[in-house]
Amino acid sequence: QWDEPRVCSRRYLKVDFADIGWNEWIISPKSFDAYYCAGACEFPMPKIVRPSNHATIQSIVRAVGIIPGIPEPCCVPDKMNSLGVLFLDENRNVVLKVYPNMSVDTCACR
Amino acid sequence: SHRAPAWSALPAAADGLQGDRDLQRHPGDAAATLGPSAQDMVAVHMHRLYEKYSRQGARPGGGNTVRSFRARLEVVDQKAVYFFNLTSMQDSEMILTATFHFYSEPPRWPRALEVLCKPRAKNASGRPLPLGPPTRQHLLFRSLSQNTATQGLLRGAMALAPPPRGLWQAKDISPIVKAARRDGELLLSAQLDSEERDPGVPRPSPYAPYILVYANDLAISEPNSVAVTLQRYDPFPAGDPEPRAAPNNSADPRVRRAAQATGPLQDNELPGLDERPPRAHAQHFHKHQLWPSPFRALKPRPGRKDRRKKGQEVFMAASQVLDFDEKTMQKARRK
Repeated sequence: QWDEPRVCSRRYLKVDFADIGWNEWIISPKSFDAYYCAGACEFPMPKIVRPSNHATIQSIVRAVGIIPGIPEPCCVPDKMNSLGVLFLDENRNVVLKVYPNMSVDTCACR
Repeated sequence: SHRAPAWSALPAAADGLQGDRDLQRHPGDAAATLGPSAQDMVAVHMHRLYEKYSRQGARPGGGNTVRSFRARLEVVDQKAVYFFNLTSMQDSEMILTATFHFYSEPPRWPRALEVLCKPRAKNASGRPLPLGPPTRQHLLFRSLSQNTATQGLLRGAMALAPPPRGLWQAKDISPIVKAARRDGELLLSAQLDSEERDPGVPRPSPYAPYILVYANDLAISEPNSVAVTLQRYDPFPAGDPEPRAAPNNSADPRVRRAAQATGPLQDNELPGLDERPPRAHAQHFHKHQLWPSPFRALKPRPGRKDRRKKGQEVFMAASQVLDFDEKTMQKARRK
């Protein structure tokens, strides 16, 4: 993903349940688009990274450099989507659960 | 039937099931299109619900969970009794609705033949009398706790008119399931009693009944809820040193996680850990703290003897820590 922007943004990640060993009891979906957030949140932060006020101040403090050890704000999921999962429980009964916050919709500097 | 009030009487369940009317009316067709495993109607039904609720923002019956329970057939006094084990429901799951799905067979052929062959009597007006009412069936629900050998407490009874042809039906049994759960009696039995004199020896039907429970899992927004229900192994195996209380001691993973939080008295750490400089804080984390253990206890439990031994070890380790503290305190006092 070298061509992707260095600034904080959403990156593509497809999770296959077989890769994490959950495919024996998860019936559907077999995989889903989870995405992830990565990239820099350095000063000055553009609007596109939707910085919180705290993140803006933290990036300024870090840029000024008076207080040592202050990291740059984190690039984290901002809005997330739920995912319905059909799986077998311990008694091998079929269960449907809709899990919140399973895939990233947008990322932000926080 | 699904066209009859039974469906319209289901408030939340209807939300999930009315869309499945075609499937319910023609289970054979659905089974044919979905392959041999589709004889298992509960799997077919759950797949349909999954497809429906996979759409963004859709909530099954206003909650977030649908559990299905298969029936186990037992013949008691020449009567078919279907048992359902509802113990896999989590404490955090608030039941919204529960529905009982069963396949109603049409009146048995010999009886129908008998009725058809009889000359129909006429009343005073000369019009033929209607045929006798079809054999009614009674659906009886009982509940029992896991360790009782009794027949179980009668939780509900409903009369059913047999349909003219084979048909899947659903009945709202929310009050029955809620009451059984409240009383901790999560083994439910359903018995279809017929008024027929000789119902015959029951045999396993390809269309076994099932129960669907729509629930709202209040713990689903908790951190790691996905691991609590979907992770089936402990990434930190038994050989891994565990500096804190063993995470697999409690039966309920959610309780276990809550109980894992240790105070400064147990871990000899200063209170106010969170306010330490970030670097020191990060170094202090143990992997068990980074990933609290909501994992199911799949490892075999140690025998009583081993447990006692382990308990002694823990006690000795704790004593050593206490001795050390005492010495330090004495030194400090002398100084």
